[in-house]
Amino acid sequence: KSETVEHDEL
Amino acid sequence: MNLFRLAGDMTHLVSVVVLLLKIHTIKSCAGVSLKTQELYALVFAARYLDLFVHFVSLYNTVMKLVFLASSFTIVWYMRRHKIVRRTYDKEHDTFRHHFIVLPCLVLGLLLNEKFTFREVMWAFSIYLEAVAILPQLVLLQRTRNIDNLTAQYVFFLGAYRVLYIFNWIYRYFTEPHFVHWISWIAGIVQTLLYGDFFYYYILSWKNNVKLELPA
Repeated sequence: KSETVEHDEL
Repeated sequence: MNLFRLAGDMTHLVSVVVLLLKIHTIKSCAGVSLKTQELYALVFAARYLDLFVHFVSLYNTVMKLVFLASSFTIVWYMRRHKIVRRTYDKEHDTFRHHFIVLPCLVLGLLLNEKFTFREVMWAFSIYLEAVAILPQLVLLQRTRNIDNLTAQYVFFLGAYRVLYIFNWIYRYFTEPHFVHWISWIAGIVQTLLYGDFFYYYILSWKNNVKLELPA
């Protein structure tokens, strides 16, 4: 799992 | 980016623009809950901490800046502007919103995608947004004549979350491993809170009568 979670939504 | 999400973001943008224009042009915030506006400013502040460290797209960055700027500007107008602040319905906007913030913070600490500061803040902002409209809905029930712009503001704010639910359904079926329980559950709760408002708003619109929310 990458260090930060990908939040691509506003 | 899918159509539902774009439409959702645009609807959200329209809601804050409608509110900002109302307050800026008629210099009045009658019927608007300062507590909801403060909660929204907190939502954006907690959610967009990655603004400068995690670039997604120009669109994403611009929209984050717009939502941050508009929500803090609205709070500034309602607290500091010498004319607008006098139109704030202080005695009716009594929802104890700090009772909302703490449980959301605790929930953010318990239920998050990763126990890091930014992720806890992100989860906190998701839970907080789900209930941020409550002070505004309570105020609307106490406000006798709800002005159209305020009602439209609440309607667009609810509509954007409905569109986001369609966006999540679309992404679930088109993107493998797209699962975000936190956003989904909070988003559904948020939309349900608008349920009766939508019902009375559409009813008033259909019968062409003034919007009245039963107390």
